[in-house]
Amino acid sequence: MFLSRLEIVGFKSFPERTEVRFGTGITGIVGPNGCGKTNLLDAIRWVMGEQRPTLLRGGRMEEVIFNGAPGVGPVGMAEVSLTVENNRGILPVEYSEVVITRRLFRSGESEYLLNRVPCRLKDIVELFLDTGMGSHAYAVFQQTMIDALLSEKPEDRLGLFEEAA
Amino acid sequence: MFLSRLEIVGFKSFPERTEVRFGTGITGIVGPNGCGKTNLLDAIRWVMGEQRPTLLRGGRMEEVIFNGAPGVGPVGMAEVSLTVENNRGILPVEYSEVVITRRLFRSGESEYLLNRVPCRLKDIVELFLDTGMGSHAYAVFQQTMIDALLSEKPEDRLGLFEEAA
Amino acid sequence: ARELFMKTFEQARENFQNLFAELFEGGQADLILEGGGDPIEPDLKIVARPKGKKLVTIQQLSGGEKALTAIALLFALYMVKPSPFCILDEIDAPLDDANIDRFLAIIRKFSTGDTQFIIITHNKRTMEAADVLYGVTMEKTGISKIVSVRLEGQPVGVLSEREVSE
Amino acid sequence: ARELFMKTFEQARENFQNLFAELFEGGQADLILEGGGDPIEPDLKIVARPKGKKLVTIQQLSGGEKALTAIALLFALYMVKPSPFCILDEIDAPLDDANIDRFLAIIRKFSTGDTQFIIITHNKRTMEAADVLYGVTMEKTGISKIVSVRLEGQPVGVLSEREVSE
Ligand SMILES: Nc1ncnc2c1ncn2[C@@H]1O[C@H](COP(=O)(O)OP(=O)(O)OP(=O)(O)O)[C@@H](O)[C@H]1O
Ligand SMILES: Nc1ncnc2c1ncn2[C@@H]1O[C@H](COP(=O)(O)OP(=O)(O)OP(=O)(O)O)[C@@H](O)[C@H]1O
Ligand SMILES: [Mg+2]
Ligand SMILES: [Mg+2]
Repeated sequence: MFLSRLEIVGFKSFPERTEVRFGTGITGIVGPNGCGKTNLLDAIRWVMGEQRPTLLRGGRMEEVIFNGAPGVGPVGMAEVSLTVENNRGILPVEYSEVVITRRLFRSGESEYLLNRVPCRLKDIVELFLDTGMGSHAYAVFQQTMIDALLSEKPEDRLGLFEEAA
Repeated sequence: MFLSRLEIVGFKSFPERTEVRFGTGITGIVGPNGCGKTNLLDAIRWVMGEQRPTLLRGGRMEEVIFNGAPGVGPVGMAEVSLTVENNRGILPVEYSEVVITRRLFRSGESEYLLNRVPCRLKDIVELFLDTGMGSHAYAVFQQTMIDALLSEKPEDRLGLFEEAA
Repeated sequence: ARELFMKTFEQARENFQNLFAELFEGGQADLILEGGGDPIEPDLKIVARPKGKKLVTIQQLSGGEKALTAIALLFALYMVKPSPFCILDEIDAPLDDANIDRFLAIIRKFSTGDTQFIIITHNKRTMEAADVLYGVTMEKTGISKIVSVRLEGQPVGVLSEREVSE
Repeated sequence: ARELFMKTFEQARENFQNLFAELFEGGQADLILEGGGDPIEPDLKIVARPKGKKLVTIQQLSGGEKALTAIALLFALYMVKPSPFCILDEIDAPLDDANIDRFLAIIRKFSTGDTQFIIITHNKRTMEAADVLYGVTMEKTGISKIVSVRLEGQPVGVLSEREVSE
């Protein structure tokens, strides 16, 4: 199973429809400070069902919607679509390719789609849960986790192990 | 007032007598991971009177003495000498140049010298205290301080201000 | 739950010992779990002894040694329940050239073993190791745009001039 | 003591506002002190608005923006009671090329104003900005040695071959 395509519009610093095609091996993401690289990581987390705004560096979920730039007003909706190749039949669906889509409107309404068919957030989360991967469908390594391991407090270090178990 | 010369022997990863002559402007210190750069910073802190082993990344003060390497046994004493140019007459001494020396023996005994004359730790600390600089005689900027400012806990952030005041 | 934790811990510990020895080309590291019986709080000690140096806790290692040891532990935990893809966000920042190469060797090993990597980095060597490279830019303030990038032996300082828009 | 704290705070705050505007070429930042009256714990909020972007707390900035903002604040505090010399230990790690240049411009400004700097770094641009450069090596495992180093337009990757022993 691998990620083939990420499509973002209206999410954080990406007001315009933007697409990234990932390689099967190592895809590098580069650019100056503050240009949007970590926002791509946030987009992947968000479309896979992340519900904690703090893990997306926001106070409220609404903060992931593009909120404007000089000369450009805020938009009303954030949408992210992730295409996953099911090349080893790991996902419990007949398709060789699965597209998960998540939308959030300023009203607070959310929409979720699996291969363009409306579904519930639960269906997206369970898609990966059934594979035995669950929230382990993807692994993210960030400085905050390294800081936790280096922390003087045992509970910070143990926290990572409890999450993995 | 500026640092002109640092001499280290037996301190941390410097078993052999080593000398650094600092420029009046910007002196850069480079090298691979783990080669001893931060140890130089620790040496400067230590000779200026730092008494907290944790700020020197150790559990006990004895840990600053070189404790051995493959084929080289531990040594019995750590010694650091720092030469300070008193070019603007800031330091309350007649000399244009002051050499502060600190030694620590495995026995736990310490020696302090000002221009090669034995003195007490108190005399070294007060030398800078009287200038109104006190522990502000030098400023150290490290990642731990940046982490404190970025911490979620207000007390960590405020801590830096209280230290400065 | 306690059993699951211990099972995870033992596997992670073994992975960590092996990965550390590989990343540090020798030397040893270990995880020590203590306490957990009332009233003692459980404590996790991470100790390491780079080749030719003394055994210390992770906090006493140098900046780059700490980072590489923590990376070994993150991968050790990852291996207990591997995912098909891994996203790394600038974790190579404190590593010197020699350590970046060792870090990339481990990445390639996992990559050959079918793990897909997405690596955010400012490091030239990491960029060279990537099969595909994307640049994120903000020409218009506050608006991100993605371009594909080629290195082609150019000093990466001229990255922006070499950008090939998608 | 309370009065001394407030005096320090107000001076640091003003320095911070100025330094941030300088380091970020525009934009604004502020320190907001709240509470301190029982039973409310005093809270220090650090907020910043890089040029053309929205006002956020420091934790919500990007990795490099956070680091540069924190550096501005460390210098702002430093200016309240300046010392004759400053030691920086690898604080430039998360900064991109453009931000390193701005960071070095501030360093040079303080340096011309009589502050002596000792900067530990892995960054090539910071190395180029130094007047004097020392390399620390560990040819024999566990034993540090210092050599003086010259850059001379050589790619710094060959630092070790260009080392001139003292
Ligand atoms: N909802 C939003 N609307 C508009 N812009 C946003 C929104 N959320 C975040 N941003 C912008 O995204 C930028 C942060 O991007 P990001 O964290 O991805 O940077 P980065 O490329 O990872 O940088 P660094 O190398 O410094 O880590 C900030 O400038 C912020 O203003
Ligand atoms: N008392 C001691 N005796 C011998 N070696 C010591 C002693 N204390 C520390 N060391 C060694 O010093 C080394 C750490 O050096 P230091 O922290 O200065 O590295 P560094 O150059 O700052 O590296 P980095 O770039 O990774 O931050 C460690 O390898 C440690 O083994
Ligand atoms: Mg980032
Ligand atoms: Mg260091």
